[in-house]
Amino acid sequence: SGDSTSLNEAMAVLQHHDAVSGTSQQHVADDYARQLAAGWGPCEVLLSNALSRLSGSKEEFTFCRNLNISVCPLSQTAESFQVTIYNPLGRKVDWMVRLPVSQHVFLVKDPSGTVVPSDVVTMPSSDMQELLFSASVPALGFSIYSVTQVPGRSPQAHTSQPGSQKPS
Amino acid sequence: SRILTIQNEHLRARFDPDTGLLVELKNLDHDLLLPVRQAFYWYNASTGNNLSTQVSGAYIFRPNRQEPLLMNHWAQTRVVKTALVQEVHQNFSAWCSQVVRLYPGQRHLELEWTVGPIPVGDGWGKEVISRFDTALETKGLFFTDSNGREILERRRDYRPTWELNQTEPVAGNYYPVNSRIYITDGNMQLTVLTDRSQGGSSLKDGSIELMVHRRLLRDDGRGVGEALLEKGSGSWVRGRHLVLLDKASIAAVGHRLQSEKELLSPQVVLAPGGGSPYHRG
Repeated sequence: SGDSTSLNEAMAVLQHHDAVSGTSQQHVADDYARQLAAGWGPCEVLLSNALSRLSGSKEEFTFCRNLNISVCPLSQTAESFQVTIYNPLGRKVDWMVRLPVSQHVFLVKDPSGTVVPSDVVTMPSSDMQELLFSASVPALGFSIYSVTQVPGRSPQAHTSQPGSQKPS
Repeated sequence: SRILTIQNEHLRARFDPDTGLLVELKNLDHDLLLPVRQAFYWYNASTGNNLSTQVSGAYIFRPNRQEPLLMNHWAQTRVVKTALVQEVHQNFSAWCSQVVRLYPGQRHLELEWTVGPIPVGDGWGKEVISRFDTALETKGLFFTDSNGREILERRRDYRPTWELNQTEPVAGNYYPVNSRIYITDGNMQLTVLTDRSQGGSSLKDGSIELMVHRRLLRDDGRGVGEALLEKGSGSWVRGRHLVLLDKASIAAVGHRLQSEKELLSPQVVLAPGGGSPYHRG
């Protein structure tokens, strides 16, 4: 069973001005981070239970906390996976989803099973690829998109060209 | 052409072909053209001087001179253009890079900056800023938010509630920016949305700066008892600034709606799929 108490308590502790403005000693700042991270775990269980109940399907949900540095073991290895996007705003939003993937071509379908446009972009100065597709998510709701590798086809991944050289 | 451009239906961003720096923004909906140069700089942190022994530290921002140092006059750039995104990747130095992005239908330019680990081997603490310079005649005024709600007018070297004797021309004009900072000449407005609280200011007419990362070598004597100096090589930080150019009369719609989307952005959860039904039958 999930539990948000520890995250609530961590957030309560972090109302201290040291946490808000970074004026604590390093070991205290590290402990703030530890408390937050410890709170995330049980909250993710809570979210998974809620999503299972609301979506009607018991899934092994994965929370990729490092998407901002293009790390997500599931999307980088699985041949097919589901992407659930939850929108906390009180209005529908269109959101560009970016997920690190392996070097393949992918088929992305929206909740109605319709194929949506997607791209695989290679990150310059690295060989990482990112899958992009635009998701439409209802107000205070979620949408579930399915992603499937297209066997056999290698990506015409959009690599980058040099934009400018060092001025003479 | 050699001019580096990324563009969607609403916005066009141009980059200097030789330096790779952003030099111009155009709002295509309202035909607003604004030369704007964006670059990264760093202030050399003060270790005290003849005017004051005050050191720059966790509580106190105090550069040792008014002018920050330019991170680099140019950036090595790489361009990515697909149907779903146009990006210019800028590499300024080993510890400073940025991706400037435009998605279809988007009315703001996304600047994803990555700064750090800040080197301090030269014995200098560094306080890194991203700065936007334009020709907007802003008459010493700029605007910052208060916790994403009230917008406060700021005037350089001035306080509304007392006669200010400005002794710190840089730090004395820095204010908290929780979600946005903007400048306007009454016709055009340039707004920068932040994805976290930062220090910000407008130290010259037409200019906006936001502090993105700091690494200091001395304690500032205000109670922490240690320098703002992560262990080891130090942390590197990644964040995003969203830049909007609009008519001053309608700019609030754009930045308020976008800022809500930024603050309450969608959460992504993955699953292998094919799970068993939750409800019996």
